[in-house]
Amino acid sequence: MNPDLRRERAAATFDPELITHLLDGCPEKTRRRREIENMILNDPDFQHEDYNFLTRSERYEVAVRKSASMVKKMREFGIADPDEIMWFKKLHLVNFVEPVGLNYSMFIPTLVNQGTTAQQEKWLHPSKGLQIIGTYAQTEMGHGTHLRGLETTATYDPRTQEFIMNSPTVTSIKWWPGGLGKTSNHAVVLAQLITQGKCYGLHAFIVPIREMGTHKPLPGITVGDIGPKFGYEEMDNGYLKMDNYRIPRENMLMKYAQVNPDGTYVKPVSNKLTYGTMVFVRSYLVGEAARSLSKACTIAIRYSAVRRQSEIKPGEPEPQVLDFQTQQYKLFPVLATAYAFQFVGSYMKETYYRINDSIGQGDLSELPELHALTAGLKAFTTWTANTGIEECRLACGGHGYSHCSGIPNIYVTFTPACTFEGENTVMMLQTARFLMKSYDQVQSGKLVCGLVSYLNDLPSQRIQPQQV
Amino acid sequence: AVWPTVMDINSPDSLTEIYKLRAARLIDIAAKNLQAEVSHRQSREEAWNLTSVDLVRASEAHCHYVVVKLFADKLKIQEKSLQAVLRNLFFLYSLYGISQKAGDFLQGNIVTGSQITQVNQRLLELLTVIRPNAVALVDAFDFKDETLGSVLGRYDGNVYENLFEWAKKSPLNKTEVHESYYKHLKPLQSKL
Repeated sequence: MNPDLRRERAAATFDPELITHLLDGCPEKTRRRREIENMILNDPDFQHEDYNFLTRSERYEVAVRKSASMVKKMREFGIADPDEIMWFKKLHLVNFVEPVGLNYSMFIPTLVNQGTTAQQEKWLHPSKGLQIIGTYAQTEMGHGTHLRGLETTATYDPRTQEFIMNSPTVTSIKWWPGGLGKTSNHAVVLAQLITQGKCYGLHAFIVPIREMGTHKPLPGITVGDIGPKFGYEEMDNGYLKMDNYRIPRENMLMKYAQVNPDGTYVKPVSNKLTYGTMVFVRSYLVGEAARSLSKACTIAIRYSAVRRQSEIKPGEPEPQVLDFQTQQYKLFPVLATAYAFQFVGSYMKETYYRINDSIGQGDLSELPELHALTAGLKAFTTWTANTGIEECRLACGGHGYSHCSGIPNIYVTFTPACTFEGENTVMMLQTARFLMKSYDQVQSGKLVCGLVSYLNDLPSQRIQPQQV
Repeated sequence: AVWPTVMDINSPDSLTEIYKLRAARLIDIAAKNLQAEVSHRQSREEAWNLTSVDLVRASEAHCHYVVVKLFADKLKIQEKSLQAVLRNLFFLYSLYGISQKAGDFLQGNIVTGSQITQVNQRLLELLTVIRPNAVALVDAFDFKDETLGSVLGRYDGNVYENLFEWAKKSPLNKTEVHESYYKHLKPLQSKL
């Protein structure tokens, strides 16, 4: 052990283990997490060459191989709890991503949130076992966060009881979905539903894209990788073009909205329910912001305790870089932010599951605030974390620019969170819509509750004493 | 509007209140600007676009308040030995935010100029207070070296010898002389 780090640990005024338990939730969760981590670390199937030394194609190959062995091991180790799956994946992914990731983070949750029981029975089991490798195709080359602008169509044909999936323009080609290029054989496709000559807006459809067994693209499907990117090199972000491609009526996810065999449309209780998966992912991204920022902090603060540089008092040995006030001013607010976001991340997870349960019982009253809160906090935490990770990289001096530091990979793997699942500025404006609605409500004399209840006390809202 | 408050920089509740007032004020401003734009313009959408910078600021302030509030709430349920450490982090986070966004807090008299001076002074004191616990606080995140993927951030701190070993494994070092020398440089050199 480096003597400086040894001394640092001896000087602490508290036991880090107690905070580890707090961050995990309880000592038992810490124990279980470490148990899973050790299982993986000692498993030769998970050993591999340093990603930094591999070409893009090699990285993709290693990532797919590890994903395949991960599924087998999760089954072998009996890992099913969502937290445990996350621990399992996080460890062996290090600061990288996996081509089958969206099958678990998007395809399966969408199936559960928006599929009927029959649809879940048909597709859930094969997707958990990776017979079906699913992804989530929403973003198009010319359209992203503004969902109503998406051009892909699903036109219902009552004669054959099929939907005709079509990419009418080049800008409507699905673009970016993770794992779409070479890995997935199915996709949840978000498309404008058209039936009986009328458009009913965005709905979700299960679209087979590659033939089971041969993995070749199906007729009417053009699919491939979108090319090199700033990071995520091991991920085959892909494109998908559908040319009047027919799927059975049963492939529309119909938990909330339905299309009857004759083509009549039954509308959902709330059009916000299609957003269910996005709200889930956004609440998860708040936790990811905490995680990535915590990692960058860990690296920069440990290294700043090891690195000795220049002098504070002439003639004295080089001091630890962490003893310079400017270094502390760079890193400690970022450390405090990482802790703040850890607590927000766990709050968001609890809140999402609580409100999702009440939605399941038909109570949608908290959905608008949850939608606004996840949008705003996703933007706020990812923007701040993005800046903080770069601050940590710079605090490591020249070595921060090398992949030996690990921070460039943390940065390029995290920074897409500022634009995917809703570009941050648009997210903030969605939150603003909810805030303005709440403000107007208070102005009209009705009190608001929840995290915006402070608007009830606005001085300008109080009935001003009128001149008699 | 004047916002009646006295900030106590040693009280999590008082600091949470300060963030709440900042959010309320920025929402109030955005709403009034939106209403003014609506009355000038034909469409509410156009008015919305012309108020969107204020609207984003209001949302950011609301989110910042939510983060501070949740952090303060977390302090209330901690055992004594952790209280002090987490409180210092809370104060650092919330005071740093006031310092960075001082303009928002000074306008509307939520805090005074001398209070901002006090905030900045307390901030620097907190750096010294946190310094002895910095390494233990990142150890508490409990990332394994394999998860961090970093030679600089190794738990044992043996950075330099491992940095050299790491570099030696780079594919470019597989051969002492890269083949490109024989293909491109040697022919050139032999002609000189």
